[in-house]
Amino acid sequence: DAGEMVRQARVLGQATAQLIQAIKGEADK
Amino acid sequence: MPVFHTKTIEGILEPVAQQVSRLVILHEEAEDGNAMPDLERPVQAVSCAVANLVKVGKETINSSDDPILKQDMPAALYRVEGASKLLEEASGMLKVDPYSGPARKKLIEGSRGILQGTSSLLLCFDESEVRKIIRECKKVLDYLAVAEVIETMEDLVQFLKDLSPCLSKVSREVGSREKELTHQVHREILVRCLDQVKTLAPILICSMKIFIHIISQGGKGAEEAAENRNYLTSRMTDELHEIIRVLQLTTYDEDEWD
Repeated sequence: DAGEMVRQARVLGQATAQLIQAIKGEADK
Repeated sequence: MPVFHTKTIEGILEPVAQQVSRLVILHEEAEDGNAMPDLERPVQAVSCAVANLVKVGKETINSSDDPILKQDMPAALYRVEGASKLLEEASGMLKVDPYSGPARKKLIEGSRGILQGTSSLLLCFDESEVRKIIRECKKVLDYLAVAEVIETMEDLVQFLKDLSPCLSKVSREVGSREKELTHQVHREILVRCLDQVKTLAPILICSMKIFIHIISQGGKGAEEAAENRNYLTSRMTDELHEIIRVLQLTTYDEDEWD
C-alpha cells in the first residue's frame, strides 16, 4: 500500500520534530 | 528553490530538516551545554515510529517487483534503525549525566540519521513509483512503433483498443505526478508535453485512417499519407521521451535550463 509508507514516514517525521523540540526547548534556555 | 522534489516528501521532511539544522546551530553555540531534559518518552516515540516504518518498508520490499527498490531500500531502513539506536543510547547516557557532551553528539547524529535515512527511503520509494509511470509511457511508445504496419481498418480498430487504455493511464498518472512536483519548470514541461500527446493522438489516428483508405482504394498519395502518419508518430514519441526524461529529474539547475 503506497500510502502506508508515506503515512509511517510522516509519523516518524513528526516524532523526530517533537524530540528535537524537547531538546531545543532546553537548549533555548 | 525547493530542496525536496515532491510535495509529499517536502511536507514530511522540511519541518524535520529545519529542526535538525537549528539543533545543530544551538549546540554549536552552546558547547558548554545546559542540562538535558529526560528524553526517554520522545525518543521512545521515535523508536516506535521507526519500528512501524521499517515494518512497512520490509513489506514494501517483499511485495515489490522492482529490483532497484529491492536493492536500495534495505540500506535506507538500516540507516533509520541505526539512527534510532543512537537516540536511545543518547537518552540512556543523559539519564546518567544530563550534561554529557558525547550524548549530545549522539542526539545530533541520531537526528540527522533519521532525517537522512527517511529521506533516502522516501526517495527510493518515490523513484520506484516514477518507474511505474515510465513503464506505462513505454507501452504507448511500443504501440506507436507499430503504427506504420497498420494497413486495415480491423487492425486500426484493434490498435485503438490497445492504445487507448494505455494513453488514458499515462494521461492520468503523469497529470497527477505533475501536481505533486515542487519544481515549477518541471511541472510546466510535463503539462506542455502531455497536452501535445493528447492533441496529437486523435490526429495520428485520422492520418492512419487516411493512409488505410488510400491504400485500400489503390489510389495515389499513399506515400504522402504514410509520411504524414510517421511524422505524427515521431512527434508523439518525442513528447513521450521528454515526459520520461523530466519524470526522472529530482533536482532543478537553473543554468542547465537557461
